[in-house]
Amino acid sequence: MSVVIAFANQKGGVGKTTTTVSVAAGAAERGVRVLLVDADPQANSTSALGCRPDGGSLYEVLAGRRRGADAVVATASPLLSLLPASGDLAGAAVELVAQTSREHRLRLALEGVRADYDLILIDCPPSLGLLTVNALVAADQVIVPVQCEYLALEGLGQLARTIELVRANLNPGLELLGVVLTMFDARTKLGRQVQQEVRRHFDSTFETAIPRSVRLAEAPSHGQPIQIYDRRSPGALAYESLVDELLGRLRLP
Amino acid sequence: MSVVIAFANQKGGVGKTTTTVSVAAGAAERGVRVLLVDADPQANSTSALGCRPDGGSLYEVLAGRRRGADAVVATASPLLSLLPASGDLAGAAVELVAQTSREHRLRLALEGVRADYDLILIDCPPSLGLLTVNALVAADQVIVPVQCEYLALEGLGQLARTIELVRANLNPGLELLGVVLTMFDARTKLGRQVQQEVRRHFDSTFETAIPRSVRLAEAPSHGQPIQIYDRRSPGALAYESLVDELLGRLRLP
Ligand SMILES: Nc1ncnc2c1ncn2[C@@H]1O[C@H](COP(=O)(O)OP(=O)(O)OP(=O)(O)O)[C@@H](O)[C@H]1O
Ligand SMILES: Nc1ncnc2c1ncn2[C@@H]1O[C@H](COP(=O)(O)OP(=O)(O)OP(=O)(O)O)[C@@H](O)[C@H]1O
Ligand SMILES: [Mg+2]
Ligand SMILES: [Mg+2]
Repeated sequence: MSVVIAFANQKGGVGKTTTTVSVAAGAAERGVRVLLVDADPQANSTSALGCRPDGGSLYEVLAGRRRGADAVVATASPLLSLLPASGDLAGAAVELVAQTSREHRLRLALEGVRADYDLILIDCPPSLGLLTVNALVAADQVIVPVQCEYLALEGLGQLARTIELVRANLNPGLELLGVVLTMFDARTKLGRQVQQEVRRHFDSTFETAIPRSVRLAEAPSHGQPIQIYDRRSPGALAYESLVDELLGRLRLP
Repeated sequence: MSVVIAFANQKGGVGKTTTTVSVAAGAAERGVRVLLVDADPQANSTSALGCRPDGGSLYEVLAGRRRGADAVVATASPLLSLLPASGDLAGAAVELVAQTSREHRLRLALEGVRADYDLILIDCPPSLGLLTVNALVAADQVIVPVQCEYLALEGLGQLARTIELVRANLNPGLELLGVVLTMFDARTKLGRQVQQEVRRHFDSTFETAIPRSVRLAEAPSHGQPIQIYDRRSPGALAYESLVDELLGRLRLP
């Protein structure tokens, strides 16, 4: 039986894609069977894993034209599979509005594949629209990446309210698994202040904070997760420690 | 007669808010009458200018319940006014879908205030949904902030196609004024490569590249534009030079 985790935060550029891809690759390396679902029309997770969103993508699955299992593709990591996104997913947010059970489409689509994976990770777009709501309805847990900067703090209240709304109306089992601090620069007062603020408000914040590391920003241009691109970089080491913490919380192997 | 400029890019965290606020404050200091419209439900421009989105906001204007002029508030800069955003703006994207002339609501709302300003700047959310389309329909020009990182490059094609679609179907006068390179770190190979790539593809790229500067990230927590928070920082000096270039291109005073 698999655990489904959504990586969500409407604030842009906080490390949602980098965290989803790095955790997915790290867990797959430890023998966990992982499916990464790219629910962002930017398709950044898809390209960060070296895949092209050319064939069927999540859009056709949400529109009911293709089964989830038929859209899944392999990646360079043996135990990591991908359900890719494509640009037309941007249209889904408007087209789905008038459909029945519009918030449940992703959950229903994943029913057919859950048995094949231990972990299903969903990369969300930077908004609280229908695609993110679909991810929160499909998910058992939510991980919130937070960049250690002031503007990223501001949106956390809005995000917490949205998670609560989804829990109350659409998915009673949804839980906040934890907050992940990203792009943390301990040399700046701002970084230290934001870290303290986040840890004070969210007891579920992971111990591991991800440092700012240019190798993490380079890896997507090579279509490789950080573990393959530069395993010894500070970013890779931090994500390894995060994966250990995360699998510990899930009591996975 | 005013010029309306939308600051748009669906990639998150590339510096849309920071650029809109810094250009608005810089132009106001030079005697230009400026209105900043915050079209992002995160309301980051609103808080970066030290305002609270408590009274009427853009949401009520788009819903037709309040005139644009009645929602405008003053800021600490005498010639800079703000049309604030609020959290309920997130609902507008779904609610407006079924309304008539849903893409023209912002343009119609600004008709009543255009005469009062020389420059109207619109901060967009990180998506290509209805709020961004409204901004592109209301605008005469578009400025695209691009972070000097690989993933920010990926989305430029999608954005260019969206601008073209809006020009072809909704706003024939819309033009790309230019691309602004942000968070540029000349010390990294990635930064230099992305800069070269952007300048090669977009001749309208501004000469001024904005360096990564922590003072820019600190300024919003004080509710002040960079010109007030730390006028001598590298970020402030770069935005001063960008404002000179921009006003030159617009042939404004
Ligand atoms: N720890 C880090 N150190 C340095 N750069 C990072 C780090 N994490 C992410 N980045 C880079 O910062 C940028 C933003 O990260 P990313 O795209 O993962 O955020 P996101 O939240 O998924 O963005 P969006 O809101 O657009 O989906 C990317 O260019 C990425 O490569
Ligand atoms: N040149 C810069 N140097 C350092 N930090 C910067 C710079 N420009 C912006 N920032 C910081 O980077 C983060 C992202 O910038 P900003 O919020 O302006 O981007 P955005 O595109 O408006 O994001 P969103 O997509 O969420 O609307 C913010 O924390 C901001 O303070
Ligand atoms: Mg992303
Ligand atoms: Mg913004």
